[in-house]
Amino acid sequence: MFEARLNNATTLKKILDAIKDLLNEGTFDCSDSGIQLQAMDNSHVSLVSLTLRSDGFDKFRCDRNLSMGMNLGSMAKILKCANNDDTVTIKAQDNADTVTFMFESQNQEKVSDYEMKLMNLDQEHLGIPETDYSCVVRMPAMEFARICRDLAQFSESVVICCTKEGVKFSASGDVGSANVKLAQTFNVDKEEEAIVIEMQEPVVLTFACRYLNAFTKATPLSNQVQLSMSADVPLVVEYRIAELGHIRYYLAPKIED
Amino acid sequence: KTKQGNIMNFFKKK
Repeated sequence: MFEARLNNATTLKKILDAIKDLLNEGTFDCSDSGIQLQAMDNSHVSLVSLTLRSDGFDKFRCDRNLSMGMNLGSMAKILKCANNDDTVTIKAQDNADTVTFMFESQNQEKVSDYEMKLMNLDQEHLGIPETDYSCVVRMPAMEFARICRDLAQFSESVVICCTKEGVKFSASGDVGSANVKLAQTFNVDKEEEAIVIEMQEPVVLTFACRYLNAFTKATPLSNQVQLSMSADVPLVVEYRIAELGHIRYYLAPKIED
Repeated sequence: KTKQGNIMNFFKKK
């Protein structure tokens, strides 16, 4: 028996919004430690890794490990039927071929359940090595989303250059070129407005704007985003989900042809 | 000119 409850459907809606543009389907691996999903986008350029800890749920029970392959478009249709302040419970029997989403209104007067067929997905799991990154940048998630959106107008790719002084995002194309420089902040009132750079070695890397923009769909989940970079390895874009876990996107860099 | 890398070139299959 598997049962996971969140007192507020908003978080689950936001999580799905953060992955459904990149992935058509995904396998939710459930164990007593929580729920994990790892999947590559169709073109194998990026990888999504979602971790939701069992202690972050309002109720969590998982008697046996189970993997639930879900069509994320179908899941989105179902979650659209939940009000933001509904309690959502995800339920499945052991070895079942369906999963049930139950939504309960605050006053308990409306209870709906939606059963969805599970899929057998033959997804490859990749081992992600522990890496000490040359540069780790923490910045407001809204600011990162804004920069990705702005620079995508000028080029298909953005160059991220990180030094001790700051981080610079650049794009150039037919129209011209754009550069956005962010300096590390000192003495900001609010932690969520801070820009923090931890640098061992400076890095310059090129990434596809399309994917960066897809990752920023996670912005409503977190005030801050963390970018981890080293030369010639995938960028990690991490959004923490308060008290529940995190979503990490890995993006292969563009390389000199 | 740059070309897009594939994520599977960086992480090994489990």
